[in-house]
Amino acid sequence: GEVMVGHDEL
Amino acid sequence: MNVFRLAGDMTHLLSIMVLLLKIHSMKSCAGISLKTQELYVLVFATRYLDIFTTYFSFYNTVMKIVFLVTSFSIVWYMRHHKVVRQTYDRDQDTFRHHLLVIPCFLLALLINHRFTVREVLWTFSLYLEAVAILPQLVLLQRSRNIDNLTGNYVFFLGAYRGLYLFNWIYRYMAEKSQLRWIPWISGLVQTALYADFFYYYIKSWKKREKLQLPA
Repeated sequence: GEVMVGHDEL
Repeated sequence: MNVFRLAGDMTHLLSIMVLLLKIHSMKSCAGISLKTQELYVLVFATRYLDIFTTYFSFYNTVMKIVFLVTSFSIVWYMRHHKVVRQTYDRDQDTFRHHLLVIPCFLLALLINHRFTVREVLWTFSLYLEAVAILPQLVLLQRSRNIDNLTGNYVFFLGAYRGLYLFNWIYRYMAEKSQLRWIPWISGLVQTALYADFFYYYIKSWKKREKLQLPA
């Protein structure tokens, strides 16, 4: 899927 | 990953470890709100759906699994473990937590970054996390006797989002990241809800007294 902004955070 | 983000994640992890330590070593969940723990299960389950679809890093995947597994197991212990569940303050933990879920979901439908299932659920998880501590704070206020592990658990849990605020400031300034009002404002609200608790926690720590919140 497409990586959304900030989704690398927990 | 910057130092604030890492410190935030480690504080979050530490809070969960403290709670598990209390449950495992004392076989007690006295002073812990099951309502808040159930809300966290919902927060993590809706936020970490992307665990199957998007790979960020080994760190990211492991942390997501840890948060999911630990939140589910805490609720399981409080509901089903034959010793632990008897220590649950059922009569004091009366916050109607379902009433937080619906407004957060409606808000996520209205105010989101993009109207997709994943993004709406992600946004919902941020809104719900911001207020998920409320049943726990109400229970603490009703508790005449807050043990150290419970006090430390809530302190680390509050400190984690506070450290994330610094992470967002850093990312915005150093990495020229976009404006991200939804997590920023949610995180600010979440941290602000702890203000009162932080005040009494630090005061009792300085005076070496037992933590007690005014009713």
